[in-house]
Amino acid sequence: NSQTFNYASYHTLDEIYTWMDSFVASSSGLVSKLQIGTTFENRPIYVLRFSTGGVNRPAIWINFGIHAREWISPATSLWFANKLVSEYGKDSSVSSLLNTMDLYLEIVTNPDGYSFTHTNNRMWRKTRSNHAGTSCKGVDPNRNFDANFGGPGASGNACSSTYYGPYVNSEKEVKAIVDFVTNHGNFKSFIDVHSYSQLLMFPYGYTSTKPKDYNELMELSKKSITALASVHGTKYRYGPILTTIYQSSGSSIDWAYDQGIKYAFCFELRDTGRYGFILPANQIIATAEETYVGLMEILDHVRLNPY
Amino acid sequence: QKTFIGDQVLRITVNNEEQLALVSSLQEQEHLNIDFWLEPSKPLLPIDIQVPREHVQSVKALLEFNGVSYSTLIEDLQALMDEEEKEMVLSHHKER
Repeated sequence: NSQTFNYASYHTLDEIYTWMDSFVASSSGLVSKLQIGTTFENRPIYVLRFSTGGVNRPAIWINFGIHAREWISPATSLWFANKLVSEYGKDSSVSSLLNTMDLYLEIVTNPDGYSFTHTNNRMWRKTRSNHAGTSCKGVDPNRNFDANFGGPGASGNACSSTYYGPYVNSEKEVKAIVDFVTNHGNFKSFIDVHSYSQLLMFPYGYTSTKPKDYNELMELSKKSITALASVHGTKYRYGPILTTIYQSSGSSIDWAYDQGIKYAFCFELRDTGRYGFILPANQIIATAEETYVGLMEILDHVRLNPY
Repeated sequence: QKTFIGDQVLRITVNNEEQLALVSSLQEQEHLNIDFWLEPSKPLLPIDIQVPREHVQSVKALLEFNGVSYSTLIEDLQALMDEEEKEMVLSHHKER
């Protein structure tokens, strides 16, 4: 069950889905599980909703593991979810946050891909969809959003790991997020958690134009990574996607920002390359601990700066 | 199940646009089957590539011939994955 679950280990999709049910059951009504869609291979796509009540409260979205091989992201999300429940009613930041806003966590954003990394190819990044005209499977879901779709920093080659797909939102996993966030209509923050390379980024990736909230997002990023570094000394770089790593079109946070969600961020968790996607399990807890602190800086700011 | 015996992960540091273009062009050479873990972006930012065992020597030779510096981050990817799997199996059997 969620109390005895080993958060210091990597887990299969089935184990995570089983954990979700026991986690919800033991959360005293604070957490519920919603299905927001199904994957190409017909797996359910779940979101955990943290809510203390109210109708259509302002909300925060955080998704983990959109690139299947980045195992540390969903592993961090499990610990994060558990931490929130255990801190609610004790920690003032967590309590204030959940008393005023709803929080949605998409623990495994790309279930088909994640399952594939456990059974067939540990290094798989994309979805597992089939599209006409090619024998190569899968689309990079983080190039499939409606943000300069098909532009520089994405590949039109279906065999490439950064293939943007045949059309915007062609991936059911992407469409599920887009529909859910759009229909909800009151998200104030959208955070997409990846690994590795220790970065905290905000829009844009598809253009060198600065977002209109550039100064605020820069300051908040600095605050977040400073807090994160205070836990285990892990150093992050920060800034817009394009200048911090590379140009990329069709990414989730660019789409979210263009939808009017000001606090749009993308994390790249540990490490800086010694292990890459094979980050040892003994670093899961430390990664989750520091990420929690970095995330809470952002979430505190979102709560204190309504718009 | 796909295995990665002898696959290496190289960290490449390019010093100028010319070297950047050279490394980027590896993406188009599909026969090499190189997986970019960190995509090429701009000089001085690291690029990490996973190279299949059978192409490790030729890719390293190409980089050296063109004066591109690199280091080997992961000597044998499969060895790391075996470790990972062992840890997961152990964790399953551990008393909670």
